Amino acid sequence: FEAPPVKDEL
Amino acid sequence: MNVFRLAGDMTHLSSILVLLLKIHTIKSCAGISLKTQELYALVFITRYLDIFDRFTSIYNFLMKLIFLGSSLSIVWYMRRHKAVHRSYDKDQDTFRYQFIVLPCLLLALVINHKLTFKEVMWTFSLYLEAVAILPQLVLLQRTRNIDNLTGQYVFLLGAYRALYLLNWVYRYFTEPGFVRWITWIAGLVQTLLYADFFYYYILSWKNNVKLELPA
Repeated sequence: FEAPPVKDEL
Repeated sequence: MNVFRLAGDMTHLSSILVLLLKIHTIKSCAGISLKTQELYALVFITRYLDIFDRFTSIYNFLMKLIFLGSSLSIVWYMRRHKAVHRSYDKDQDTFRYQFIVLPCLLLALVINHKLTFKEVMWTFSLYLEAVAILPQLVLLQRTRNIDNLTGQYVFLLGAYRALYLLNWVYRYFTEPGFVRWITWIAGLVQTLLYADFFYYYILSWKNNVKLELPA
């Protein structure tokens, strides 16, 4: 899978 | 931030407030599954491990505190508060949630963005949130007369993730490269699990009759 996404959501 | 996500967060917050209102004012948790509440507390704990080391915004920080605090206090009320605990129907709330916690944990170990503790816990929280409502839905099928607040609570809880789906569609079209397969699929499964509840809830609302889920 792609790189860990930015956790900008709750 | 977009209107769908804000509406989703506000819907999620109001579902929790409806539940807290029910438990705090009428000191009853009849029809509410403690198992689902414990699963949600676990979802927030594993989701917000980065609350102190990754600061996105005041909004995110405050909402995380509210979600953590409210979910833990609901579990506390249902376990420790005498009057509330008495209204808890543990004989009906029998869903063995190890059947969902373990598979979610294994899946998070296999399908994740990065095999680090925090990343796996975050992924686990997404998978767990998708199925955490199952004990509550099973309990609703067993509960003959579902009271309004309980129905509203479950409806708002399902609606919040449906709004998040719209938020992801919006972000996909407005933010180049915005792809979150794991989040999207977990969110879609979560929303689909509410499908039949939504159907019976809207039907009962339209025909102005008591909400009943077929067993």
